[in-house]
Amino acid sequence: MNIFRFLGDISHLSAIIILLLKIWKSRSCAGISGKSQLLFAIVFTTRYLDLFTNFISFYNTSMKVVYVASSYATVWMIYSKFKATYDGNHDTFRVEFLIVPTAILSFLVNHDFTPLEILWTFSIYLESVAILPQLFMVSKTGEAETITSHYLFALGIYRTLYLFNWIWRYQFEEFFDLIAIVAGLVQTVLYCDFFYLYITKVLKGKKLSLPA
Amino acid sequence: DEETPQKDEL
Repeated sequence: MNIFRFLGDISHLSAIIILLLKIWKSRSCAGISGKSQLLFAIVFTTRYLDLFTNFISFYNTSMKVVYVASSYATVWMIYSKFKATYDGNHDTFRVEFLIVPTAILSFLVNHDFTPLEILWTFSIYLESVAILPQLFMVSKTGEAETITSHYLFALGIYRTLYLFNWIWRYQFEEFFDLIAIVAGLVQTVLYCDFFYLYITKVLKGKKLSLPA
Repeated sequence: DEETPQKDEL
């Protein structure tokens, strides 16, 4: 474990908690893309299948449980508990254009042609594009609540920090996973536009508004 | 095939 990975995990966890609290406290999922949250639930499910078979550490197992449980809870709140506030008209990104190519790619490019490894690879590829429906929805509505932009910032920073974690691990642990690194780069690049707006607008107290 | 990197990350 290194500081970059730890801060990355904390950033990821806080993003998940911010979103859960935003929906639960405001009893509304306005401006939140249910499709992205569905994709995240798929990402965690396909990535943590080894949750019961491969014990790494208490930290690793407990974080995995929290991630899976909170992603399902978020999907449940959006599509069931507060579905009256779900803005389906603006959450129109075609997720099949994300799921099918990443599924095919995970069969073609992976470290080992075994079910668990292919599912892990699929989850890595899917995670790199899972935020697109949410970013698409923000651009369609032309704006995002400030709390939603904090959620997006924390979520984007987590994988950026993981990039530094992989540099660190390559340097000091001879650890190198090209699939995770390339997908992590793609994921981080997708946030660049948002990062720019967040830093130039939200941090100055303005509302996040995208040119629609 | 080359060694699969260990899966100790979240």
